[in-house]
Amino acid sequence: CTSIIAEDKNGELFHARNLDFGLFMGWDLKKNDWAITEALRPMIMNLDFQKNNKTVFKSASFAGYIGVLSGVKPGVISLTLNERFQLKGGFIGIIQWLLGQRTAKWSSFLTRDTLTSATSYQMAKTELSKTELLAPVYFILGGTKSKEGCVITRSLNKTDNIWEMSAAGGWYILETNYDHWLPPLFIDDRRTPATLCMNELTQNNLTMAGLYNVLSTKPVLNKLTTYTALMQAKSGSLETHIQKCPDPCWPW
Amino acid sequence: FVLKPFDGKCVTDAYPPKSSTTVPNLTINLDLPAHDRWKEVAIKYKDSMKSLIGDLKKLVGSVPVVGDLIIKIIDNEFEKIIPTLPAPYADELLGMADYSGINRGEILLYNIFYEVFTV
Repeated sequence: CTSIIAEDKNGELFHARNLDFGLFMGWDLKKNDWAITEALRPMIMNLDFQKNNKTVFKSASFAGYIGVLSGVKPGVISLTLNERFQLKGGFIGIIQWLLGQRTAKWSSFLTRDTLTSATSYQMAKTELSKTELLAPVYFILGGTKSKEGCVITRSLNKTDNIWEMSAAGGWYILETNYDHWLPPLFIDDRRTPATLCMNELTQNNLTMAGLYNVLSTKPVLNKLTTYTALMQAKSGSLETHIQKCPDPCWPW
Repeated sequence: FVLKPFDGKCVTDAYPPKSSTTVPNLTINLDLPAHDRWKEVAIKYKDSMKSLIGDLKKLVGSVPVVGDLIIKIIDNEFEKIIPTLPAPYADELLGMADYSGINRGEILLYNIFYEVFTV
């Protein structure tokens, strides 16, 4: 996955993400694609969670998936979740749950709870960084005001790091699936091309279209990419597009 | 597969994407009982969900040594996990299973796959 929060010259924040999933989960020889990734694409949808006929939050999701991996709460926050690969991963969490240790939360449920209840960027940040989790993840959180963007690096019991957009170099913050203070795996470096393309885009020319273009650049776009979601917390907009990487393309 | 280094060329004309990339918009009414909120999705997408979950199970079952054991746990134990989940998730998952006709344990597998199998 690749998530980006960026701020234009007028202080408007944009949040975009590629959701990549299905690595090593079977290869479809006919379609030249990962089998699970290909199966997920027709199941992508935008969901509008409403109470009293009013939107509480929106999410880009897969049919039948009740948690949230990408969502926006109008006027409050935008939020995406990227997988963090660790030996002490989510399977430890489920074993603990099976053994009766149930104090931690499922990450995608915490994301949904936060979108449901948060009334401010700060409140969301606290909730996402303090709650015990069942799987290590990166939360990429955006707000409505200038500089409100951060990446929260989570392990099961604690927050390992909170990386603020202002500290990342100014006008954008970008997360793939690696700790930002470490180099990415050399055969899975989407960070370098995405960063290069963001710098080429420039803050002056930042638009949702520009972010979509960055996320459509190979290998940021790859065979695992199911969709690109474009969000803005201030307006509450959510635009989702099914993605497919035409050959020749990186497998991940 | 292509595993050559990034060529330094950034895409500048992908937006607007083709209309075929558009996704449907659905509403989840939180005023409904949790069990019934996903009825429309469950009925409309049950075949796709069944097929996908079947693929996931095949994949999990193919894990050397422990594959069969994991499948047994999914089939026999996962259903028991659902009532232990906090509200409204337990009832929502039960509703999803009831309206789609998919085994409850399999519905849970699908919903936790992204975060559990990070290894």
